Amino acid sequence: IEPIIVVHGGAGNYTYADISRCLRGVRAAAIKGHQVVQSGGSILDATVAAVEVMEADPEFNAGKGSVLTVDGKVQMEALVMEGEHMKVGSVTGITNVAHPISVAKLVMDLPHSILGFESATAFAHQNGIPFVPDEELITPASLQALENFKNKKISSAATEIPG
Amino acid sequence: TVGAIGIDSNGHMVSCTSTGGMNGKLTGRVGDTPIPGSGGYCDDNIGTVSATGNGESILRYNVSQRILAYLEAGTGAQEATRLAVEGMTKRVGGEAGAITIAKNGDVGIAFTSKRMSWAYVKGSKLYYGINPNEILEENL
Repeated sequence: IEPIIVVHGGAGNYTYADISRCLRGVRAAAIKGHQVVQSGGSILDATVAAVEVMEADPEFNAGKGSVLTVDGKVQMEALVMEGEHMKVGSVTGITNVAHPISVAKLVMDLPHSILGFESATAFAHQNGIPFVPDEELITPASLQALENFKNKKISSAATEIPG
Repeated sequence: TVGAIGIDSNGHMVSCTSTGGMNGKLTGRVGDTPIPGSGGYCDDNIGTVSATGNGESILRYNVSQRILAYLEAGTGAQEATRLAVEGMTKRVGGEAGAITIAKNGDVGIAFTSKRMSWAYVKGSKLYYGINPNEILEENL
């Protein structure tokens, strides 16, 4: 079987202005994953690396650029699952990390499958994942999207964030 | 929401999904992404999936698990993905998309939303798209 990595950047009503930026992001993520495999990395490392590219890209609703809770906070989620032993690592409600997917990968090594909220964040920081303030994860677009949501203007496709 | 799935030369597969959730969600809301079978699923004996879209709908319909169920029943990767996301939209409403790799390496990409960005590398070519039925390609 030829190794292959497929990525997505979210389903939704992208505006025409979003399209080229999102395509640039998913292309970069797919190429990154491919490069990891080509250089001898595992398929786990390659898929995590591909997701990290998109988490770092503010065009996507993950990591930097995440949409906000109703009170203006960032709470993120991530899941990693491998198919040989069907091991799972997952986090929900995690805050103050740049790459939730890397925390989910760490959870795979625990006897538990899912960690949530303050405990997930504490687990990340206890395991060397750097603290990232909300200000570095929140973007002008996510602030605007929440403002529009609160003003009941979300029906405008131009203000929706996909995924 | 973003996701990546992969298969290596030994047939070992992985599913990864990451998200900021939904805009204006209540603090404490849990979506589909962290739930195996909903936001993603993976079994080397069948295939691997990552899903995106309306989280509550994906959760209620177990989109990723359903795609693997279609694969296990012999449906191809593309058709299995299409059937599950369209079935979700028809049964519980909402829009979704998913990417799938079957254990034989076949790829499935489908969505009921207006658009979904996706990409993969095969051989020396990069394939990508965002609109329905669109497959763009370029040499690496």
